[in-house]
Amino acid sequence: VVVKPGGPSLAAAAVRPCPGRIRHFKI
Amino acid sequence: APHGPGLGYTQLNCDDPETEQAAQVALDYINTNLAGGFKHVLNQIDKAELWSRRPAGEIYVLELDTLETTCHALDHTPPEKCPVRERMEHAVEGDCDVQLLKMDGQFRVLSVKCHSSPDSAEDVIKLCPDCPLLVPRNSTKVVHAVEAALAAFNAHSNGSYFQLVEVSRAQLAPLPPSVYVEFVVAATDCVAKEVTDPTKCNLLAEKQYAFCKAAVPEKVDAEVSVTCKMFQTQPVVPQPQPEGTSAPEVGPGAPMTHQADVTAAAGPVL
Repeated sequence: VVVKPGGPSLAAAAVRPCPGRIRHFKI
Repeated sequence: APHGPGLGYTQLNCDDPETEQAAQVALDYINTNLAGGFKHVLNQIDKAELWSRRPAGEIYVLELDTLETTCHALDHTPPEKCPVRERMEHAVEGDCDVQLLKMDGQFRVLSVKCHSSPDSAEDVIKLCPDCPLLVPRNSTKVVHAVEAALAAFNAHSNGSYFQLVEVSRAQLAPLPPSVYVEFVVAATDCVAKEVTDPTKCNLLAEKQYAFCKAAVPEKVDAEVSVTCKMFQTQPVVPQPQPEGTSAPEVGPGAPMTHQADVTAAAGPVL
């Protein structure tokens, strides 16, 4: 994997903004 | 139209405090405007987009997963204090598409579309093979169970005769074969001990609702157990009328009006 300088970091790419957390249980 | 500068949308983090705040405003709106059934609480935010709006403001487009609570829509308990319906009671989830406008720091609900669906019978049985499963509220067994429960309730009522308003949910239990029903009743102008023809009884103008749970064994002559929670009476609220129309009918035979309907027109503001 080649990461360009100034591009998004691998940590940032791993963030999944959605769906959010489950508060109770998933059906 | 092609997206011009500032007209696109931003994908929001579903767990951002602001996204959660928007979701909560939508949930409050949903619970305030329920026509019947049970209050729901937020379970998960599936999707969150932020669109810019001309000439001002921002539009939040959210997809929400909700879960049914045990609090009926007429119950004044705040939804956050309502227990979520357990999976062993055959849970029900809601899927809602909502749009909110945020302007001057305030959220306003623009549109809500919700669809609810029960957990699958297979999943409930996997969890506990003898758990009662949800059944259609208009099935013959359910209708008979509600009639028996209401008759038992009225037989022990020293005051008003209560009339059925809504069958809220129904489950069939295998052992012993029983029907569990949850339903809403309302007081009428008849006295329970003196009723001869219930069809002549009218709901009171100042509505007195009660939410009842009953277990009705299928065995003939078995004892029916029914418990009801009375809600505070709901005062008659005059409805805003367009010019040229007469005042609303508020007599005993007037159609029922939930207080929630009144707030629907204005929309909630945080």
